[in-house]
Parts: sequence; structure tokens; C-alpha cells
Amino acid sequence: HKLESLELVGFKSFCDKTSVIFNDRITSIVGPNGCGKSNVAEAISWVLGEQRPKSLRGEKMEDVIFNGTSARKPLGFAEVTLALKPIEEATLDDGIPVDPIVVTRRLYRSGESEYLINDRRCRLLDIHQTFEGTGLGFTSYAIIEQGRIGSILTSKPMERRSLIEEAA
Amino acid sequence: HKLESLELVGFKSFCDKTSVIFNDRITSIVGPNGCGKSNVAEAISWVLGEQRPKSLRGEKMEDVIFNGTSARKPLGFAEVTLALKPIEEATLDDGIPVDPIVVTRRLYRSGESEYLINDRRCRLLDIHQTFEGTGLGFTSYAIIEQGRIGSILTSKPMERRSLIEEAA
Amino acid sequence: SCEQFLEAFKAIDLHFKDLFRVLFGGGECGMLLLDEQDALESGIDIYAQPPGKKLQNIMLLSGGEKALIAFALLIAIFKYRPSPFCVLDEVDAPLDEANIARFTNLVQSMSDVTQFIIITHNKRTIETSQRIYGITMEQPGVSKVVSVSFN
Amino acid sequence: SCEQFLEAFKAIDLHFKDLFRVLFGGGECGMLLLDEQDALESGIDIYAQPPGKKLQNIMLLSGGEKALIAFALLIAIFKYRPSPFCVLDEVDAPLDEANIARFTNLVQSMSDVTQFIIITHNKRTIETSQRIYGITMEQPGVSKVVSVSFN
Ligand SMILES: Nc1ncnc2c1ncn2[C@@H]1O[C@H](COP(=O)(O)OP(=O)(O)OP(=O)(O)O)[C@@H](O)[C@H]1O
Ligand SMILES: Nc1ncnc2c1ncn2[C@@H]1O[C@H](COP(=O)(O)OP(=O)(O)OP(=O)(O)O)[C@@H](O)[C@H]1O
Ligand SMILES: [Mg+2]
Ligand SMILES: [Mg+2]
Repeated sequence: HKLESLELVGFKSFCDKTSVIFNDRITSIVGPNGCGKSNVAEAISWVLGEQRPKSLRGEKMEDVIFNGTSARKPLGFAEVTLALKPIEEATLDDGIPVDPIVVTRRLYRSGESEYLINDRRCRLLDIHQTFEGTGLGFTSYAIIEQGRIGSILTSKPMERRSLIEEAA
Repeated sequence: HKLESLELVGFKSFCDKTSVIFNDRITSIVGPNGCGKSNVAEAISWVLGEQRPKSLRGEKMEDVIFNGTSARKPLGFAEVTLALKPIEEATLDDGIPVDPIVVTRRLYRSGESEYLINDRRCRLLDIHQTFEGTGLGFTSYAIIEQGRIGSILTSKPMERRSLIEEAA
Repeated sequence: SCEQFLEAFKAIDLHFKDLFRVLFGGGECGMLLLDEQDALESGIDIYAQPPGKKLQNIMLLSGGEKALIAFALLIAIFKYRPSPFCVLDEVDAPLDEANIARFTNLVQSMSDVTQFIIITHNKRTIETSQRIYGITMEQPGVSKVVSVSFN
Repeated sequence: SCEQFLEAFKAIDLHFKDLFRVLFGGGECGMLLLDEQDALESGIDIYAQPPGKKLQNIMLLSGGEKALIAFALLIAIFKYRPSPFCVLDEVDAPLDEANIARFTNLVQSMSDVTQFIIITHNKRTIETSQRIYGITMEQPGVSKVVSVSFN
């Protein structure tokens, strides 16, 4: 599969619905300090099932819901959708064409969560399993947060092992 | 006082004797990755009495001694000297002119250490006490190591207190 | 002593607020004693709210915002108790161009009282220094100061 | 399974060595099992020795050297098990100009198999991307994607 698009609404500073298309080999995201770039990276981690608020700079998961500004009220939920499409001529072993994967995660202030794969409700576990072993799974090595590139060198030996295990 | 000069020999990658003069309000240190810039900053921390090898990226204090290269042998000791001179017309309360301060720290591979203030042997404690309350002392707030600027925000409440106490 | 600490705490907090407003063009910030009844032992908390944004856990702020706030607090401490010199190792790494200008302006304004030694890869920062030391390793693993330039 | 892990471990280690030599122009590096007898449970250690330097504790290396080594290991994992995409948030911040060029070359060579999303302040890095999204906060606290440029 390859990446197609990312949609955010109510996720951190992206209170208005925002769509980002990723059609290219290399896409750069730029802008001044504090404008929301890392929030985009965290939206991707989050929709793929990141469960630790601390990995998203928060204390509780509710911290990802748009909290309002002096001019805008807080929102009641955060929602992120990630769409992947099959690479050309990708087929499963039996010749059946590969389907696109559209993953949606929604969190309400009440604490209720919803997860969808291709518009069908599912559990968080299903999202984890869909991406297991791709580097986007539980022990994600494909998303390097700000300031964290050196972490593989400072991390514990068993933490490094789990990165290799994810790829194995 | 104000800074005058720094001399290093055998300290990390500075195996040859190096003298750096600091006569200006703002001095920048530049160069490619791995050339030794942070080693200069650590030499200053070290000569002022830094005792934690981890704060100098090492496991043991011996790690600061030049360890050799494929072309150069390791050295048997590391030595750093920091010289401060009085600001113009600085005088002590009784009109006696303020003296320059020249601090030297030497560490031998045997583990033996030597400390000097103005060419007289002293203890590490004397160095700590000389700079206490100047921000260069034990809880140094005047030396910000690479990657550590955010640490005051991530550190524990009591660690922040000790910074304010150092200034108090 | 408790009095001495509180005097320093309050003075530094005022400087912190001034500097923050200059660097962020507004907003609110400060230090708080976690236990107001126990000023002798209490830890310190830090809050910051850039203009127009809502007050949240400081960790939710961006990398560049946190670096600038931490630097403002450091300079606030210097304004209360100046150090003879200050060594900054790549503190400008997470800052955008506009914030690098604010950072260098603040350093310049403080440099009459405190000497600054700044390790940096950034051209704008280098331009504000009076003296530049270049370090290289012509021989692998052996550091050498090879140049001194003056602005 | 133990076999699967060892196969991945050895393959990734070989890629890591190749990439390190390309990025550093020589030198040695690798991953080691802390307990060779217990491949099923053993943790992993990493060593790296830039050309001409002596092998030391990896933590003694510089900020930029560590970032480049960590990135080499990451790409080594990608070569063994490509991920559909990779998100890099300011990994180029500690790198000097020459290393940024090596970093962007490596990203370009991997981008036929893996899509890269790179958050950066660095002009050189931006120049290597095909699409650029600019994010701003015209309304304080409200992020907006305001521009899409194509190289
Ligand atoms: N739940 C939330 N609601 C509203 N705003 C939020 C929320 N969580 C975080 N923010 C805001 O998002 C901003 C941080 O955005 P982000 O970390 O993406 O910036 P950035 O573009 O990566 O900046 P830098 O270049 O400094 O790394 C902060 O100013 C913070 O106030
Ligand atoms: N005891 C030692 N003997 C010899 N070389 C050492 C010793 N300790 C550290 N080094 C070397 O010093 C180098 C690191 O230098 P330093 O951290 O000062 O680089 P830097 O100029 O700050 O780079 P960057 O821009 O990446 O931060 C490393 O390559 C390391 O091998
Ligand atoms: Mg960021
Ligand atoms: Mg450095």
C-alpha cells in the first residue's frame, strides 16, 4: 500500500476539518514554531492506534481534542482519517486485487472511542493488527517524533530488540 | 569577573594543547558535526567541577581523557584551565582590587585528580565554593548542553527549585 | 533562607513574564509554588500560554515554543543574578527564522553584563557574534581550532 | 520465532553497516546481541566508530553523529521490511550542511519504495521534496494548511 490522504478535525490545533493529500515520494511540511506540524505527525500516530498520551505530549488522551482558543470554543471530539491505496498492480496471492485501507479514529470528551476500518466499526486491536509488522504497528519505527531520533541509541537493549522484532 | 581564556589539553578530542581567548561579548563556535564544539562546552563544565560522567556523555570520568585515534596514542591525563579577569574597576568592598581567577583541573588515568586555583593546589570543594551562586556553581544554570534547553520544563519540580535556589 | 528564596522567586518570575511577553508578543506565563504554605521546601511548576491560545499543560506546546520559554526563564534568572558568562550549545536548533531573530536580540541585549559563548550551525546566529571560532578535525579524531573571524 | 528474529537481525545489521560506511565515508558499526546464547530473549547493543576515531561508548559521539547513526539504523530496518510511509519530524535539526545532503540523498534513494513525510525548517531538505505543505495559524491557536507548492 501507499499513503493517499490524511484528514483531521478537532485534533489538537486542527479544529477545522483539514485534508492533506500525500501523492508524492517526498512531502515536506513547513511553517513557524507552534503552527501545528508535529500535531500532523501525532495525528498519524494516533489514528494508527497510539495509546500512550505521553507519546503525544499529553497527560490524558483527552488532551488531543481541540481545547479552544480565546476566539473559538473547545470541540467535543477529535477525529482523524488515514487513507492508503494499493500500489499499482498489487494483488493478493490469489490474484484478487488489494483493497484500499481507510482507518478512522474518533475520541469524544466523554472518553468514548470509535474505530473504523473501511467504514466498518472495529476495535482498536483490529487497527493494530492491520498494521502489525509494517513499522506502523505497535512498536512503530516508521514515525520519528521531534527530538526522538536519538532514542534508539539511548533506549534500553530490550526496547531496541522490540524494534527489530517488529520488522522480523 | 569576566571570561578571559580557556586552555585544553588531552580533554576528549582536544589531544593537542588548545587555547581559546574569549574577549568579546558574544563568541560563536562553529564547525561540522563531531568536530569538538560540545567538547569545548563540556571542558568548561568540567573545569568548574562537574562530577557526573553522564552529564559529560561518559560512563566514567576517565572517558574525558583523550582516548587516541587510529593515528595517535591515548594520553595519560586531561587538563583544562579557565581564566577569568576582573571587570574594569571592580574592587572589593574595602577598595582592594579584585584578583583574576585561574582554575585548573587535571585528571590522570590512574584516577588521581588535581585542582588548582591561581596556581595553588586546592580541593574540588574549593572550586565549587568559588563559583557558588554565580550560575557556574554546582547547579549550573549558565551552561546549557546540547539538547538540554527544554530540560527545565521537563524536569521535576524540586530540580527547578534548586536552579532558583542557586540564584537566590 | 526562606525569605531569600521568595525574593529571588518573585523577582525572577517578574522578569520571566516580561521576557515572555516580548518574545511571544503577548500571552501569560509564570512560575508557581506547588505548595504555597511550604515555601521552604516546595517544588516549582511552570505555566505558559502563548497569545490567543488556551492555557494547557506546558508539554503540549511545540518544540520551538518550549525552547523559547525555557530560554526566557534562563534569561530571567540571569537578570536577577547575572553569571559572568553563559554557554549555549545549539539552543537555536528548534527555532524558526523569526524566533532566531528574537533569540539573538535577547542575547545581544544581555551581552553587556554576561559574556555569551554560542555553539551553533545557524548563519543568523553566527552573524550576531563579534568573534567566531571554527573547529575542525583535519586529522580524524583530533580537534583543532583553525580560524578566528571577527564580525 | 528465534530463527525469524535472527534472520532479521543479521540482515538489518548488514544494511546498517553498508549505510554507515556510505554516510561516514568509512568506519565500523553494528548491532550486537548482549547475550549470544539467548537469542530469543537477549537485548541489543549498538556500537559505532567513525573513520579514524577509536571505538568508544556510543554516547560520547556528537549530537549530529548520533542522529545520523540512528537514521542509518532506521533505514536499515526499512531495507529489510519497508514501511508504506515514514514520518520524520525535524530529524535534520542537529545536522550540518554536508550531513543534511547525505541525509536527503538517502531519503531520495529510499523514496521509490517508501513515501516520506518530512517536517523541517531546513531549506535544503525542503528543496528535495516534490510537494510542500505550509501550515500557519492566522487565527491564533487554529492550524490551517495554507499552501501547497510543487518542486
Ligand atoms: N488539544 C489542543 N487544542 C488546541 N491546541 C492544541 C492542543 N494541543 C496542542 N495544541 C497547540 O498546538 C501547538 C503545537 O503545535 P506543534 O507541536 O504541531 O507545532 P510545530 O509546528 O511542530 O512547531 P515547532 O516547529 O516548534 O516544532 C501548541 O501551541 C499547542 O498550544
Ligand atoms: N575521550 C575522547 N578521546 C577522543 N575523542 C573523543 C573522546 N570523547 C569524545 N571524543 C570524540 O569527540 C567527538 C564529539 O565531539 P563533539 O560532541 O564536541 O562534536 P560537536 O562539534 O559538538 O558536533 P555536533 O555538531 O554534531 O554536535 C566524537 O566524535 C568523539 O569520538
Ligand atoms: Mg514540532
Ligand atoms: Mg555538539
